[in-house]
Amino acid sequence: HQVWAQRVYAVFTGKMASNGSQNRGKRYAQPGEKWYKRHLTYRIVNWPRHLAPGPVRLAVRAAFQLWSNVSGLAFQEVPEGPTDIRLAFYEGEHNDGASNAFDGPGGALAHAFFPCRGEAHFDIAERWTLYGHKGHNLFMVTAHEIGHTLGLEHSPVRHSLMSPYYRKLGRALVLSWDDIAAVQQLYGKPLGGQPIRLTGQAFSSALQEWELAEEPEGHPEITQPLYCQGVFDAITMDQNHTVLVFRGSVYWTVSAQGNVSAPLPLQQRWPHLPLAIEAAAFSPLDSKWYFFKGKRIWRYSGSALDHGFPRRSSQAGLPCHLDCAFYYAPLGHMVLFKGSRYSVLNLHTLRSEPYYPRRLADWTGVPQGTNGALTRPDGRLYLFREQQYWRFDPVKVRMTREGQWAQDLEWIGC
Amino acid sequence: PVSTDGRVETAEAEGFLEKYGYLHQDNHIHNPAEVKTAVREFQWLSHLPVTGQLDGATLKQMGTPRCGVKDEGS
Repeated sequence: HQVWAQRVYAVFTGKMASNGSQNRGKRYAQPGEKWYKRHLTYRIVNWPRHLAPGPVRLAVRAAFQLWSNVSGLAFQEVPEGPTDIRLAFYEGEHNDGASNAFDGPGGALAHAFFPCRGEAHFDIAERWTLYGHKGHNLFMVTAHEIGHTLGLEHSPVRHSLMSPYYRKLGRALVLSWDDIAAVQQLYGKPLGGQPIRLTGQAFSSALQEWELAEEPEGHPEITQPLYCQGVFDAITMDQNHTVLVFRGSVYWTVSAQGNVSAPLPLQQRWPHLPLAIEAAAFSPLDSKWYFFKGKRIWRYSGSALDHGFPRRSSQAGLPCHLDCAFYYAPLGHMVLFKGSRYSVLNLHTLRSEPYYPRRLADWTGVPQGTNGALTRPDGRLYLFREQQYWRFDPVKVRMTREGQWAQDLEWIGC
Repeated sequence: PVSTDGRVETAEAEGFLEKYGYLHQDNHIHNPAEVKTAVREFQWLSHLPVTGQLDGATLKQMGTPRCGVKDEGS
């Protein structure tokens, strides 16, 4: 674990750019609302439902490191006992007063209290993610709330971390000049002189290292692959009936006999893919792999990226940020779900079929916001959302079963 | 309460403005001038056209995922 932590720190310090701007912000809580010590301890009181503790601890550590990189502060995690700052996940009303009650998915994602209360609360009903665009990125929201526990208020500066609005984890620098000026007004510059700043990309790379390092061989007590403890980003099945489960920067294969592989780096098998994907589908029609993320589509023949790819979803007349994709034999086309609608992609023309998107209600009983879908050899379509699955029967054109996939489906590797 | 497209309905806008520190919360009664000023401040912080009107873009912004801490003083 220490080796890994040093590796992560190397990733951060190795991927930093020094900060040139010297603007002065004025955004912190009333004078006096700051910590009068520079070494602060923190504890994670409880955990979000669908993320494993390891990557969550990494995200929280990285969020604190974001601020210690640019100020005179130092943070230390203390697993038990009293600490200066506590992070906890709650649902609805949680003794912070009616106006601070959480409101379920969307709306207020989290809140925190100014020094020296040291509390940051997160809505456990949110779909928290560490990768990709499905859900709200826990690292970004934690970094924002830590800003409040240090005494920073909301910033009017667009794209600053302390802007009141949720910001996705992107490639850009996470802290703006305004964030840095405000924290340095309270706690000064880092002892080493120049502040160093973290990009979203550097965080994602560090998390990728964790996911590769954090698998069962490193922890004999973990007997199942990481995805069994939570959600995954996408799932599909190839021509040999091998199931592939995608999560963050890695994927697992589950053979027809039920043998599960170690986590494998996505980009090693499919070069040019981004760090994480939102939807994946193998097409038995042309034996090609289709990946979707944001506004782009990648298509591979085996591990070779096809000419002309990645291409923009808009070129195919498709929406961006898909929920899931799967080849649907009864239509002879690929089906793509997003929100309350679905599109149909003609794999010969690579264009959306006319008169789509249509409402998801055509698929009686199918829920919105599915993570992934695949068709089993018996022709039945399985759809997944967080811990649940639904089985769709193409003959009856309706759902015929639902349950908890990690327990009920022996072919998923858990 | 937000409509299906995530927008805050006008009736709820004053509750939103109270929650995030743009309107006082005593007795929840506000005159039009107070509301107009509060809307202008919210639009300014949110990089929207500062009209003072509860137009569609403003209502939609109120439904955007965000931090639950007040904006006052920013």
